[in-house]
Amino acid sequence: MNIFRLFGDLSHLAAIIILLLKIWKSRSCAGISGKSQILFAIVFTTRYLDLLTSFISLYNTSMKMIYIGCSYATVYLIYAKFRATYDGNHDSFRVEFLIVPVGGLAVLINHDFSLLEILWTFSIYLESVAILPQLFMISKTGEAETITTHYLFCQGLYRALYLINWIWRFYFEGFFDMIAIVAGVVQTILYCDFFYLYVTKVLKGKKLSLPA
Amino acid sequence: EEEAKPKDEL
Repeated sequence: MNIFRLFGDLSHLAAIIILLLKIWKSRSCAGISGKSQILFAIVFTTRYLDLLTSFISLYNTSMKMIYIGCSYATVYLIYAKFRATYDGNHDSFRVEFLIVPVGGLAVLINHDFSLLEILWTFSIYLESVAILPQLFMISKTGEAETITTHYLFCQGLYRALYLINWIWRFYFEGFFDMIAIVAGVVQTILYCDFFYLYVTKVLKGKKLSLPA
Repeated sequence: EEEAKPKDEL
């Protein structure tokens, strides 16, 4: 475990908790894409099935359980507890356009043609695009609450730190996983436009709003 | 061909 990986995980955890707290404290999920959150719940569920088959470390097991638990809690808050505040009309991204191609790709390109491995691959591919409904929603409404942008920044930072972690691991451990790396690059690229807006607007104290 | 190894990353 190197420092980039650790801070990547912590950034990921921060993103998840920021979102949960935002919804809980404001008693509202306005501006949050429930579809993206369902996709993340699917991502964690299909990726961490190895909780049942192999033990890696206490850190690994506990982080996986926290990620899964928080993602289901978020989905519950959006679709049950604070459903009245859910902005379904603006959350109109067609997720089947993500799930179907990603599922097909996972069956075609994987490390091993076994159920667990295909589901893991599916989760890696799906994670790389799972934020799209959220970004689509922001582009539709033209704005995002500042706390939502902090969430997105932590999500993007997590993937960027993982990229540095993989460069590190390649040089010092000879480790690389092409599927994870390609998907991670795609995922990070999706955040670049947002990073730019975050730095030029949100960090200067302005609300994130897109030009009409 | 890569063998399936435990995934230590999250």
